[in-house]
Amino acid sequence: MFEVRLVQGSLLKKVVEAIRELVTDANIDCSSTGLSLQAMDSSHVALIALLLRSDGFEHFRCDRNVSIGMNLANVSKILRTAGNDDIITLKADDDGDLLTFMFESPNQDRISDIEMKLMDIKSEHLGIPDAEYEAVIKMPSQEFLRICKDLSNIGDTVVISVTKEGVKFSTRGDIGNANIVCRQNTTLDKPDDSTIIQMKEPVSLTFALRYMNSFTKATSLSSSVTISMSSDLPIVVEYKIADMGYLRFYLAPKIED
Amino acid sequence: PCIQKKILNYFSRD
Repeated sequence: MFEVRLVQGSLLKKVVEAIRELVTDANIDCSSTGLSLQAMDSSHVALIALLLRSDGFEHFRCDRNVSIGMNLANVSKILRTAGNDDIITLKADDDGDLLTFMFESPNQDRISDIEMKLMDIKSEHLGIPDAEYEAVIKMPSQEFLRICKDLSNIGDTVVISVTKEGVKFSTRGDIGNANIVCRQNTTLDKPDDSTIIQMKEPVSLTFALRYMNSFTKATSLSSSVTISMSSDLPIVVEYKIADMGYLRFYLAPKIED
Repeated sequence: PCIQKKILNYFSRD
């Protein structure tokens, strides 16, 4: 038996909206630790890793480890029928092929349930080694969204360079070049507005803006985003999910031919 | 001039 109840149901809606552009079908792995998902995009360039810890749920029952295979476009259609303030319960029987979504309005005057057919998805699980990153940037997620959106008007790729001067986002395209530099800025009374740059070594990497823009669909999950970079590793773009876990996007760099 | 690396170049299959 699998049954979990999430009071802040909007979190689930936001997570699915953030990943459904990159991933069509995915397994949610359920264990006593919580719910997790790992999936690659169809081009095998980006990897998504989601964790929602069990202690973030009001009720969490998972009698044995199960993988629940689902089509994210269908999950999105179903979650769109839930109100933003609704409490969401997910239920599945052992060996069943249905997942039940139950949506309760905050004052309990509307309760809906929808059963969704599950899928058998063969997915590759990748080992992500713990890494010490050469540069870690924490910045307002809205600012990162704006940078990615603005640069896509000029070019298709972004070079992210971290030096002791700050972090520079650069692009070049047919109409010209663009650079945006963000410096460290610690706003003590508003920590969410801070930009904090931790750098061990200067690092500069090139990425496809199309993927970066897709990652920023997670902006509403968190007021800040953490970007971790090392010269020989995929970038990690992480949105924390309040008191529950994280949504991480890994993106392989583009390299000189 | 740039080629897109795959994520599988960096992470191993479990």
